[in-house]
Amino acid sequence: AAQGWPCPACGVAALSPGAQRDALLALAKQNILAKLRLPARPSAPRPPARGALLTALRRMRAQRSAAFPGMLRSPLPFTPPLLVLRAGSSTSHSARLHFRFSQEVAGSTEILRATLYLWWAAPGRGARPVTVRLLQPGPAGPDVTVASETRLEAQSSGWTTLDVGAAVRSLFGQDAPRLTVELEVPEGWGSPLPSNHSDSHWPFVVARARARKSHRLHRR
Amino acid sequence: GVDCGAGSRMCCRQEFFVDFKEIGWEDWIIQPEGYHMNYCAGLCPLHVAGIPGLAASFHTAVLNRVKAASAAAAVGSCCVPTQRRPLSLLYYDRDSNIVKTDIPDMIVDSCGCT
Repeated sequence: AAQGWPCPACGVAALSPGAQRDALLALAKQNILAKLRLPARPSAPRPPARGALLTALRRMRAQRSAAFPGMLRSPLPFTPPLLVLRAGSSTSHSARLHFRFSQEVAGSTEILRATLYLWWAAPGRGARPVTVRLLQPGPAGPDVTVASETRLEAQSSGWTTLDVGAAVRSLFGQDAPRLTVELEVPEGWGSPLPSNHSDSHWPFVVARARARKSHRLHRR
Repeated sequence: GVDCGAGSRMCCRQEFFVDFKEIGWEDWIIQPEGYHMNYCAGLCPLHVAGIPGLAASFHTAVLNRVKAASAAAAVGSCCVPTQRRPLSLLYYDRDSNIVKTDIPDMIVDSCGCT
């Protein structure tokens, strides 16, 4: 508009390809920062203080001890973020979930135990059969291989757990550690994921981990 | 909506992807890896404004007929977003907290003439 163009899009089209790209990138940055109400991009994240982390873990243990007895009995020496969950492709009766572990953590952490938590809504017509497949990326390309397949019977509403320790440990030697979980129910049984998409009912992985110890050589 | 192809002159949606790695933002935005911003470009001659499919709605079509009949029709119409969707972001804020947010109307899904 400042250049006298009648429409906002016309001005962009009049720029040379290089200038057009720069203008669009600047616009994208400005747009995201403005919507997040940030004057500038945040500086590189720093890990939270160990004291604050332990306090948060203690609070979490107190809140969850009723729902998950035995979970988080002691503070865990891990560095967040350990993983990010992302919903992948899905159909009406199957869904894929991607658990991406940060590479820095994967390189310096040893997984002692990992458990996948899945929430089932009340089936209402007897036991609901659910197939859980753990998929791993193939040696090349986007193909995946089935590392394990488990069939569960959901009797009533609640959390079901599945040991995924071996699968997670085997991922940690890879460049981009990512665990893909495929959930499948028979056709006509609805989605295997909670239909209300409530954060508190989304699947998650609890991992008990410890920092890898470095081997030291002593010379006398 | 129409997607722009090679040599498109009429109003269409041009795909544009901002790779967060390329602009050095991958250290504070965890997910997604980029932003499918997209934008609208192209001509909107008067006879196109109000054609169902390119126009946003029945109301747009009626308004265009009214405008065409008035002197204001000479102003013409603009190629603008007619459908948008939100962008979900997972990022570190200034205090290094991990925040998940959905910013509405960030991704242009289709374009049309006003």
